[in-house]
Amino acid sequence: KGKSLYNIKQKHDSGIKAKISMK
Amino acid sequence: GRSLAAALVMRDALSLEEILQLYSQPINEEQAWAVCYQCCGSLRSRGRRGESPSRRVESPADIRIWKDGTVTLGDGARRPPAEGKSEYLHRPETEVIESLGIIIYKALDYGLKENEERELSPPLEQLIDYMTNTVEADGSKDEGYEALDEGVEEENDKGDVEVIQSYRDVMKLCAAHLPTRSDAPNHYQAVCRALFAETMELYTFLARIK
Repeated sequence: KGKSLYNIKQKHDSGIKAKISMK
Repeated sequence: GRSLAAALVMRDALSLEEILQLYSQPINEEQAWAVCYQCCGSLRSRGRRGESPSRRVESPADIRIWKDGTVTLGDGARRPPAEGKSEYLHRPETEVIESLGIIIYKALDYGLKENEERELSPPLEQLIDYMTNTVEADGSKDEGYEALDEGVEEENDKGDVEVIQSYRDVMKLCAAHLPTRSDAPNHYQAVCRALFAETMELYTFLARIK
């Protein structure tokens, strides 16, 4: 997989991904 | 391969799901802004034309990007309404906006592992945060009957949106993301038009190879 055009970080419990996955 | 390619050329809309699957990578941030703006724009004018009420966005298959750059909520995989629950109950705007925000976030997160998180620019993260944490309008700000021509792109409109209560609020936030707010309608339509065109190009190319 080529280098992605965005940065990836460790998922954070208080981050937006965690918030949305609880919806 | 040629007949499939020919069939594809006839297409004048693609679902966001098809786009994600074809590229097997997430949409970029500008596409996210554009789909939000264009989708809320069509929902807003649809509401004023008194067309059938919109439903929650359940999956990327529900979001259709058209050749001309407009974005609509389609029927996706037409599912019969669940027992006793009428699918066609009018969904408050805030509920449709919340569901749209969730699907757009998932399109930005497409293909990432469960423990990975994409770093979004603060304005886009804020937009999605606001969209997914809407507040029921108290009726005093009734979106439905606002003047049709009341644009969301007035330059002097400094009233920054703190809480999203209507499709118009989403559009205002998206317009504020641009250096010149009044460019929003043309700019975001162009981004969606390009998204459709580039995807069709790839689709047709792959079909020919097949």
